[in-house]
Amino acid sequence: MDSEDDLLQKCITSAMPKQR
Amino acid sequence: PTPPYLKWAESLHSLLDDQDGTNLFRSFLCQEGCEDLVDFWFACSGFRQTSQDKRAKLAKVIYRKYIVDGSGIVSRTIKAATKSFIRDCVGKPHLDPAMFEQAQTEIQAMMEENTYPLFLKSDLYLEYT
Repeated sequence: MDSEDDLLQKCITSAMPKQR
Repeated sequence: PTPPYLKWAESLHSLLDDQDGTNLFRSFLCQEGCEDLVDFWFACSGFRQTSQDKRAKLAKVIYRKYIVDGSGIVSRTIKAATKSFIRDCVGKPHLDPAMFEQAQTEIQAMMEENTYPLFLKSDLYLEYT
């Protein structure tokens, strides 16, 4: 995974709901 | 208490507020070949919270991945005016954290009218319930 994909993936994950 | 899967049927927001709901909805969208819709929606939310030093790079990545290629589902869904607004924003030195907000609203409206009702009728959701 290159750094751009990584940046995007982190951004998406950070906004997703966390486990109940 | 109301089981989570019944809450998912109340609104798209209730679904996207829940981790299992989000995962199941994303699996459904993968089957339909349009998981970019929900990924983009969360990317827009994440972008607003991203620190200023990473914002310029991230804006370019989001723009390149979802918007510049006109054949993708996100690009086909959002309005031409919204796309040009984002294109103009991407090159600016100080980026507005809300620059993807209009695009996110348009994608959300499309999911509410289209993929979300289909998800609630899908085998994937019915099997889960």
